Amino acid sequence: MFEARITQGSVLKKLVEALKELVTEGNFDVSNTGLSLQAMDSSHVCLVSLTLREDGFDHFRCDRNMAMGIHFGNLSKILKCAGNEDTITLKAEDNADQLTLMFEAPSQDRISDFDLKLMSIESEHLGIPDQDYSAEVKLPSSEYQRIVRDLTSIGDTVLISATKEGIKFSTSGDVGTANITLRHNTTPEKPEEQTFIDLKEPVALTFALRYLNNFSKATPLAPQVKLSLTKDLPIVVEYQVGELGSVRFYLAPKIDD
Amino acid sequence: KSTQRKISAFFGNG
Repeated sequence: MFEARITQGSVLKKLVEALKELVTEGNFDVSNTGLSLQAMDSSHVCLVSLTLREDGFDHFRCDRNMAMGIHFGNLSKILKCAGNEDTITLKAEDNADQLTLMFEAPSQDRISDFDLKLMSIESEHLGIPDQDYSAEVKLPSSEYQRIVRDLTSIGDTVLISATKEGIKFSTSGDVGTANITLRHNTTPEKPEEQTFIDLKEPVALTFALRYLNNFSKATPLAPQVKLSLTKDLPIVVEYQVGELGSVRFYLAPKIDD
Repeated sequence: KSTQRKISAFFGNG
C-alpha cells in the first residue's frame, strides 16, 4: 500500500494549483524514495518535473512502485475542500483505482476523506540529462512573476540574455518594446530578496512568454526561483519546495530557422 | 523567423 502524510497540507494545494493549467493529467509515480511526476503540456513544448522526497513527508510508506493517473482539475477540486491548516494524508491500496485523501483540521475535531478516481495514463517518459548551464540566476520568485507578467502585456516572446552586466529580458509588440535588466545584488539583508547571477559564458535565448508566465503560478511555493540557461537548450525554471523537494519547468526555446 | 521547438527534441526517452 501507499500512504503519505504531510502536516503542511497547503503545500499540496499550492503544487496542484501551480500545475493544473499547464498539464491536465499525469502519473504520480510513487516508490520508496518518494513521489514524482513528469508531464508535458498538450502542445509538448514544456515539461513539468515534480520530485517530492520520502523524508520530506511526516510519514511515508510505499510497499510497491505505482503509477497513479491523476486528472489535475479533479484533484484540485478535492484539495480545495482541504483547509489551509489541514494535515493531508494520501492513501492507496496496491493497484487501486482510487486515491484517498484525508484532511484533518489542526484541532482534530474535523476529519474528512475524499476518494479521487484514478485514470490509466500512457505517458512518454523523457530522460533529462544532468548538465552544467552557461548561466544560473536565482531571484525572488515575486520578481520573476512580475517580469513575465509585465512583459506578457507587451509581447509574445522574450529574449533572455545573460551577460556580465546582468540578466536582461526583452520583448516587443504592437505597443512598443520593453527591456528589464536585473543585476547581481546581494545587498538586501534577507537572502530571499537577493539576486544571484552565476555566469560561465554569455547566453541569449528566446522563449514564449505565455509559458514562462504560466510557470509563475508556482510563486506561492517558494520565495526564490532559479533560472538555468544554455545555448540552444530548454530553460529550467525551478522552485524549491522547502525540504520536501522541487518543481522544475522546462521550456523549449524558439530557434531561428 | 524563429520556430517553437518541441521539448522532446531535447530530451531522449528515459
